[in-house]
Amino acid sequence: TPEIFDVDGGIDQDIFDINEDLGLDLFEGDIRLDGVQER
Amino acid sequence: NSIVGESYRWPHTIPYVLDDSLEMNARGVILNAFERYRLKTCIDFKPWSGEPNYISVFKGSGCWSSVGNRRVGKQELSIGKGCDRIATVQHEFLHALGFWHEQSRSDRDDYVSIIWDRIISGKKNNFESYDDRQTDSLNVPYDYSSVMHYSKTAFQNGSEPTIVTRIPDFMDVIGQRMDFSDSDILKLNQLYNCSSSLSFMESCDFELENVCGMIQSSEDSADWQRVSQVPEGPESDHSNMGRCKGSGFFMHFNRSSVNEGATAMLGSRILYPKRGFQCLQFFLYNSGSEYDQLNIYVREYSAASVNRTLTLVEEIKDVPIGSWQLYHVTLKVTNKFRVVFGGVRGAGASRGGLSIDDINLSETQCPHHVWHIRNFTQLIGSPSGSVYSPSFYSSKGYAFQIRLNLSSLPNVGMYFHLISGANDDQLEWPCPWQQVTMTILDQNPDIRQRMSNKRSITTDPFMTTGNGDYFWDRPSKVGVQDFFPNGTQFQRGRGYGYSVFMTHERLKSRDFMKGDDVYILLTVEDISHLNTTQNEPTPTLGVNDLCTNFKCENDGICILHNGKAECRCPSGEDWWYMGERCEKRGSTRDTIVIAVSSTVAVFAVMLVITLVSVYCTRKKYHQETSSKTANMTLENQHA
Repeated sequence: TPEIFDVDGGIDQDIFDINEDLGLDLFEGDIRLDGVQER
Repeated sequence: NSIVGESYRWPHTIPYVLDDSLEMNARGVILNAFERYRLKTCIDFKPWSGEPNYISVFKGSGCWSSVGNRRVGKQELSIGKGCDRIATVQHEFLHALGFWHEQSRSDRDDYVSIIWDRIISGKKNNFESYDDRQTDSLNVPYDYSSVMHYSKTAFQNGSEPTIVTRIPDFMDVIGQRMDFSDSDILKLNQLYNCSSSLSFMESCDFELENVCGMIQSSEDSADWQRVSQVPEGPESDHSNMGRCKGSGFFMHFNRSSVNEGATAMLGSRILYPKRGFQCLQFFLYNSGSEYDQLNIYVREYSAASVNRTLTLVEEIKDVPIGSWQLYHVTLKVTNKFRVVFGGVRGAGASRGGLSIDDINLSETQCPHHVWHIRNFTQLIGSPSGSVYSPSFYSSKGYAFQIRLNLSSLPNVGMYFHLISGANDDQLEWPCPWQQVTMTILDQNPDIRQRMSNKRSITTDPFMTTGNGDYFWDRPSKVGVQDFFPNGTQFQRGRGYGYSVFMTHERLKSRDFMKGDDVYILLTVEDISHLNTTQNEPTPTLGVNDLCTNFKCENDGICILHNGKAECRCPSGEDWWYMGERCEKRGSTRDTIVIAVSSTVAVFAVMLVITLVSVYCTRKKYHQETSSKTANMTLENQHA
């Protein structure tokens, strides 16, 4: 059997896991707020 | 649930830019996600041509978007590393269109429990819910299957779920990243007042007696009959698979009612194309003879074809006996038309005939190949655990196979392998920019309600392996020898794909497995043309221009209103900014101070006026009294 390679390293990361690993501190995990919303 | 405020809505056709930073695979995936919007909603996308507001999709850090149209001209949406998944793109664009996450809606505590002590420290604010002054659930019930719902493991600090559904059956439903749910579509279509979509044309499962307006021809030998079973097969329809007593109909052409060579024609209602290309998809069952065939025709209506020309598009022969089979037929029609199904009786004396069910017609591209896997449940327990598809050829001539890995419970893996083929000497190696899209089909009868699981990979000609070989080099050079079932030798290159394509649990849900059959749809497209910079036009006089010299202070946002730049000022519960440029601050306290000061001032002024009035009146009275006394003539005076 030839080698197989996983696109995602064999881990099914959800949107929030991807952003969490990157250390992003986004609103609800994946929402970018503007100044007014942040307040 | 959607953000409240009409100013957050986009026009129905959203201008976009695919930034140069995007990976090739992401570019193809984004375009595929747009196709899902075009099929199921009235939202369309067009390359930016200078409109005031547009979405710029770029490869940033992570996957994120703003919520709604912020009216800032260029609005960014990031599809970073690992985000190039069609449902992720759909999710982020739903944010951009004005949707929050499902579990933040005001009534969420009635449907899910948030387990606060399992949430990562500092992330509890991600689980707040918002009241209906900020969000609108659009009168649609709470949706566990929304593509906008968190998964049960979101922000967990251990291995236990952070979200527990009140109905336990939905624990593994939340967090699906396959496609829009029915409620996602309902909400989006309500928010944007959609009444039709760009690419959907027709869906028919023959459950209603009007058979979706299909008509029998008067120029043939027999009629198709609407039945729920045929003695020779099928025993049930494909839509319900016999699960519903009293329903489950399909159309049947009974071969024993006609002679050899006779036909029965069944035409769809008249359809009006918009895009000029269509994909017809349907299930076909043959219980008659292997010599029977189904012809697909198009009857076009145009000024040029007064006689309503009937054009044969495809002859479907050698239909296997005894099972429902999925077929796709590509059409290219630009005038109004009907699709016509023509059953033809071939040789042979057997009874039975041809049956059709679950017809779907859309203005989308058909998949290039279909891998039909029968007796799927038996494969799950197979010792090898891996199953290879038959070999297929891409339109460019590359030979390939798909490998399905069923042994790594609880996950199903899927990989793409290039294999040696007949055209290898004429092809370019390493294989450049072929995007492979692998779809496990949700066999719901209605294409609009399907939530098929789709993932893509793209062959990067520069990608190398650990030993320096090009990953997508010629299989005869870098592959491993194997044999087809007929004994023919070939070489298979390395596999590239997903060990977690989907879970077995999800595969057993919905209609992925129907009658123990699974369909994997495959498309291999050359996307080299996406490796170019999108021509960026000169922006029209829009937000960017008018707002350049019109700065709003105190974080106010500049928008266009009636062609003029205006500021929308921030406000809170007891404070606000105002003025042309949000330069003045106001608050409830200020108002009270002003009101009290005004009252006191008015009182003081009134008091002064009253005092002055009294003083003046008294003075005047005094003077009048004095003068009267001086002029008085006294009578009865004593001398």
